Amino acid sequence: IIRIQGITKIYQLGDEEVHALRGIDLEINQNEYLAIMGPSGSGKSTLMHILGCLDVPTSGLYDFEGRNIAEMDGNELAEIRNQKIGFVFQNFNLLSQSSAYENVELPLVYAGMSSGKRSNRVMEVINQVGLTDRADHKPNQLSGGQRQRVAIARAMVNKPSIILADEPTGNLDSKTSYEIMKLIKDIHDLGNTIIMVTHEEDIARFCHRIVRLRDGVILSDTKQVPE
Amino acid sequence: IIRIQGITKIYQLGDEEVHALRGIDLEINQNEYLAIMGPSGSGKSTLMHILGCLDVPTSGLYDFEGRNIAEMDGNELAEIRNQKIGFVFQNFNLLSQSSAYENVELPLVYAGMSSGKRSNRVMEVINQVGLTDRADHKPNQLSGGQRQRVAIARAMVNKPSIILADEPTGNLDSKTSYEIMKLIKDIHDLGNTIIMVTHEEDIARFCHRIVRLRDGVILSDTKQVPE
Ligand SMILES: Nc1ncnc2c1ncn2[C@@H]1O[C@H](COP(=O)(O)OP(=O)(O)OP(=O)(O)O)[C@@H](O)[C@H]1O
Ligand SMILES: Nc1ncnc2c1ncn2[C@@H]1O[C@H](COP(=O)(O)OP(=O)(O)OP(=O)(O)O)[C@@H](O)[C@H]1O
Ligand SMILES: [Mg+2]
Ligand SMILES: [Mg+2]
Repeated sequence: IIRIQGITKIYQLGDEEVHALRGIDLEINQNEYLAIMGPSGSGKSTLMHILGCLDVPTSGLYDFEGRNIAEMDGNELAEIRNQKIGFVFQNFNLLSQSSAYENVELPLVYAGMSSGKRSNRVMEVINQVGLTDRADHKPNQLSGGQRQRVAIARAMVNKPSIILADEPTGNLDSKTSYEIMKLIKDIHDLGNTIIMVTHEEDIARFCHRIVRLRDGVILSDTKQVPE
Repeated sequence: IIRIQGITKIYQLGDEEVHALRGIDLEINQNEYLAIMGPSGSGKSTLMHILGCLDVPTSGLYDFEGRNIAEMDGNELAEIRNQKIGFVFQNFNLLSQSSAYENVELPLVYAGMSSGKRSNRVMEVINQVGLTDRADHKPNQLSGGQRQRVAIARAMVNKPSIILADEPTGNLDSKTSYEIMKLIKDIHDLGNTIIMVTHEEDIARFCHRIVRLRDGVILSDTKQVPE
């Protein structure tokens, strides 16, 4: 469903150029469960933002479900982002003036769901990430790992067919991490596609394939039998 | 050097009360190397902010180097925070409009160091965390793990005798994590005190003592031989 070829990303900083991605080829099929790993600064988040249609590559081809992303207009891209892709940001990217409930509800508002149906679905995912008694807290009234779980709930709420999760367990203790990984496994078992950045080897063991980046290129791409 | 007794912290949220800490007793001596662990939401960051004199407890005693914190004025607390304690925040807490260099330099500006001496010391710690070629980048021009390392460099720059680090490796790959842990070990070997929150068991193995929290109380406090 996703095919990228020759993807590069160059950040221009004054007269300095940062080559974050130096030619990435990757093919991801429906219902794959993929981990992206690599050193800090190797280009993982940059790749995730391009895959999630949140940023454009400097060059290269991006084919999404048979259609060329470069030929889509803003509306089509927004529709893919809202309907098909759930994104868990590395820095959570929550609205600071909104409660956990309102942050999770936002994708359903964009999708035009009625408010009655929305409240059922929002509380369902908030319960699933273990934040039932924190739904009315704002981000600065939550712990780091609780904020991270709000970001995970928001990514799942509209039942997207692709989940892109950038370091989803970075602030979670082992037990809470494991509960999140079980939740993600359930989503995967329903036929959805999971692409996850992680630096934790024991989290990567849930995945069926590991792509390792270094300095903006793919070092290795290996299939594995998950635990 | 640090002794706390009966420390509680209650967050008031409208008519809801969140008991983040429910009576914590802890004694930390000079040159200890302590890990604080526990589930997400168990009160680790709340405890760290109180230990770092960044927040006040709801009740209880806090004795810092023989003096009662509650009897200190704003200036004395600011001096302790600037001279004696280096704090690595879980959410990094960097100034978004300042470069990595300017963020790391800030404690030295507060301490009144001359600009010539400052630039040597700032580049020394920036080199130590592996960000020499990112010193002029702003936080949104850095990767997640690079932002985390700026926060670590800032905490170390004024050579404080106590380092409080809240999840310092949450966004770092194993190799970069290991380099940071070696750096922290060097600081410890110079006689300084390290208090670190972590959820990663292999990071906790560097520590000499592990305090486990659950629901705002200490579950266990065990000494161990570090790796
Ligand atoms: N400003 C606040 N207002 C209300 N509740 C708060 C506030 N800050 C924290 N809390 C609550 O206090 C509890 C403890 O939070 P704390 O940040 O200390 O947890 P933590 O152990 O650091 O968790 P994590 O591992 O997820 O970072 C959490 O349940 C959180 O929701
Ligand atoms: N807006 C930007 N401007 C300039 N350079 C940038 C920008 N964003 C990222 N970079 C640089 O691009 C490189 C790749 O960043 P990226 O965030 O993709 O890394 P990463 O693999 O996700 O790292 P981490 O594991 O630390 O999160 C980094 O060296 C970073 O400094
Ligand atoms: Mg990243
Ligand atoms: Mg915390």
